[in-house]
Amino acid sequence: STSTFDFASYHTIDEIYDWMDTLVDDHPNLVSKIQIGQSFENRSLYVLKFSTGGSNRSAIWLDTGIHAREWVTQAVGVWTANKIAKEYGQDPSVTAILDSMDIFLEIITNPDGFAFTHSSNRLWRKTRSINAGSHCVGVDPNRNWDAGFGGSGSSSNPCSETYRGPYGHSEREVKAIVDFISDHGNVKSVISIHSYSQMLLFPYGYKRTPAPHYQELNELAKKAVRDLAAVYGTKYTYGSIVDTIYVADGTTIDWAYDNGVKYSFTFELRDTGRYGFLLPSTQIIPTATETWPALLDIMIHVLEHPY
Amino acid sequence: EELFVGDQVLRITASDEEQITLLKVLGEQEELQVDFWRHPTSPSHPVDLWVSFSSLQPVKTFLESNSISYSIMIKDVQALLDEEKKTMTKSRRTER
Repeated sequence: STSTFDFASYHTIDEIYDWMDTLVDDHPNLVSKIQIGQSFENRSLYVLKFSTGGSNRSAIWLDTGIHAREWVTQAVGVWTANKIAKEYGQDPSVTAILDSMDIFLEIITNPDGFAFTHSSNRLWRKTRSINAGSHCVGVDPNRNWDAGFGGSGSSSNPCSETYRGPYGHSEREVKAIVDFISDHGNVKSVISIHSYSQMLLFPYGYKRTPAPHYQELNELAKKAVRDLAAVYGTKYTYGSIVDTIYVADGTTIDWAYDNGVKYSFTFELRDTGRYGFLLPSTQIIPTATETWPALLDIMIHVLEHPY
Repeated sequence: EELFVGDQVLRITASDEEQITLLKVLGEQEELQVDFWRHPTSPSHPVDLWVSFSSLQPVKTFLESNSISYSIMIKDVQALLDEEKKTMTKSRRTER
């Protein structure tokens, strides 16, 4: 059962995939596991679906671990999946959300890269696809989306950590999500969880023009980071990608927003300035716990503002 | 398996846009083994730079000669990774 799983520890891909099966077993009327494709090295791309029935309901998409080395995000993904399953029927907000909408959560969005961080290079970020004509491996899956693809906010050098790839959606891990969200047709929010630097970001990254819904997204981000800080005092900044950090092209949430998903956000979870990507596992649960109210703020807002 | 013995992560504080530009130039030096964990964006944001042991000396010389202030955020990356692995193994044993 999921009760023996140590949420306060980092785990391998096999351990997390096994745990997903026990979560489904423990909550057969709420949780199912779907495969949306295969990675470059033919690992399964699994998504947990939380649904209380109905067909083609509005949906919320969450993903963690698109950058392999950001281990706290996959760990927060596991904790959050368990929290959603546990709180349905208990927490009024979670119950209200799932009585009307579905939630899709891809915990290991970059399985090849994640496996590589366990086996060979803990600091690996990208996918593990082979780049024709280069000895360098991998594409930055958060520069590979067809939204501002190929601009100055990504690199054309296969050896760069922000290499965009040969063309938009060249990465199977990215294309699988593109196809899933496009085919579903009713996804109202995309929340992509990264680490680190304590930011809550919304479109755009590839251009300075404010998004049409800038005001609403900014207000929602402000509320979410306030509720996040209320837990342990972790301070987040928030705003559009381009205003808050830098120009970034080909990102998940810019593609989602340009394809009609209004409530698109990226979380950059903690480190509070000591460990970077090597956050000690003792901080997994505090990180997940403080992120939860911010996630709920966004999901409740999506529920209460249908479009 | 890639080891990171003696590698460090420096937390750099740029005081102005000129120093931000200098840091971007530093990141593009092919002969240096460095990786921005937090990119140089503006003087108000810290920059975190992973530096391999072999590149530590030239990088610190560059920073000091340009009066760019920094501190050592992670003194030995491999030591932290060894600790992480030990903790995972212990947890796995407990779970079992």
